[in-house]
Amino acid sequence: SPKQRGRKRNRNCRRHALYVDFSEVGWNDWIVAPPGYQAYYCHGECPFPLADHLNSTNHAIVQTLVNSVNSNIPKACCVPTELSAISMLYLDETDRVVLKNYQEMVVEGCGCR
Amino acid sequence: ESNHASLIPEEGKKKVSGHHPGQSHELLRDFEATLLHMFGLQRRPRPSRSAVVPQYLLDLYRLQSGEADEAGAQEVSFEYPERSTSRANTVRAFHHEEHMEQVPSDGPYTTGTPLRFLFNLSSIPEDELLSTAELRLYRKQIEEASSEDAGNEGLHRINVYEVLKPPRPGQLITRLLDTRLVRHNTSNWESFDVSPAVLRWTRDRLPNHGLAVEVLHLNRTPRHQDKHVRISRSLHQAPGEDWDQLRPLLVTFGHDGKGHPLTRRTKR
Repeated sequence: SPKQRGRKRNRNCRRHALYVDFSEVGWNDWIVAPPGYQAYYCHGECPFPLADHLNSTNHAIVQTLVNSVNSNIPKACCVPTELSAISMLYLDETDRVVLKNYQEMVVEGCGCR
Repeated sequence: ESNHASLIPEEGKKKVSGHHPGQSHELLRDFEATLLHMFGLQRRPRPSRSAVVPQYLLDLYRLQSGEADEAGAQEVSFEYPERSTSRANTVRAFHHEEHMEQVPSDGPYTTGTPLRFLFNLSSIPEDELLSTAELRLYRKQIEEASSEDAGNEGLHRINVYEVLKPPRPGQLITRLLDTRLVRHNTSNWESFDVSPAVLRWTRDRLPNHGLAVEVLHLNRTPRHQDKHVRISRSLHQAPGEDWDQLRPLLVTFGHDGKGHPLTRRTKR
C-alpha cells in the first residue's frame, strides 16, 4: 500500500502566530490596554538563494542554475516584510496615563531577503 | 524566566534554554530593556496604588483601536477628536497639583473666585511636539426645586485663563483662553482649548504658572454658585462621587516623529 505520505510540513519562510500576553510577562500592572496582542513572527527556510522578489522570473532561475550561485553567499533570511502599528494605553514611570501608537508591532508579512 | 519566555517565539526559546539560567535571565532582561526603550521608557514603570486611569483615555483607546465598535461594547459619550488625533501619535493625561489651587488672597476663599490649576508637564519628552491641549471639566446636573427656576436661573459662565505671572495675594495676572455659558440642567464633560498656553510652556519653554478657572452662577441670588462645575475637591463632597474620575483633566496631543498618528482603526 502506498506509504502514507504525511503532508510535508511547510518549512518554508512564513508568518507564525505569536500572542504576546502582557499578564504572562508581568507587564499588565502598567499596560492598561490591550491585555496582549497578536504579534506573529517570521520563521522558515529560504531554500532559494535568491530573495523572493528576484526569483520571480524563469530567466533568473535559469541564470542562477547555470551560473551555480557561489555557495559562500549566505542564504536569504526569513524576515518581516510588512509590519503594522498598535496603540497602547499605559502608565508611565510618573504614574501618568499615556495613549500611544507604536509602529512596527505586528508582523503582517514575511519574506526571504 | 518562565514569565518572560512567552515574549520570545518557540525557536527563540530553544536558543535561550540552551544557556545556563543566569545567562538566559540576563538575555531576557536585555530583551525587556529593548522593548522598554522602544516604548520610550527608561525603566519598567511600577505604578503606585493611587494611579488613576481617566475614563476619557480608556474611551479614547477603545475608539481608536476599534474596540468601541464591537457588538455589545459600552457606549462612548463623546465624538473621537479626529482633529487633535490626526496630528498626534501620543496622548497624555494630567491632573493638577491640588495643594496649589487656592490663589493666595487677603481673606478667606470667597465663592466664585478663580482657582488655579498647575500641571506638572515635566514627563513630556523633549522630542514630543505637542499640537493641541484641552482642559476637561465635569459639570453635574442640578435638579431645580421649581420649574420657573429652570429658565435663565440655570446659567453658569465658565472662564478659563492662562496665569501669566506668579500669583501674589489678591492679584492674579491672567489672559482669557476660552469661555462658555452652560445651563445646569444637564451633566456633561466640557472641553476647553488651552493649546496656546500649553504650547507656550512646552514648545516655547516659557514659564508655566498654570491655568485659572472661574465659574459664575449668573443669577441675582447665586444659590448654586460652585455647585455645578466640579473644579475642586474642597467644594464638592457629594456622597458617592468618585472625585478622581470627575476632577479637571488636562489632555495633551503630541507626536514624537515615530510612526503614524492615532487615526481611528477599524477592528480587524
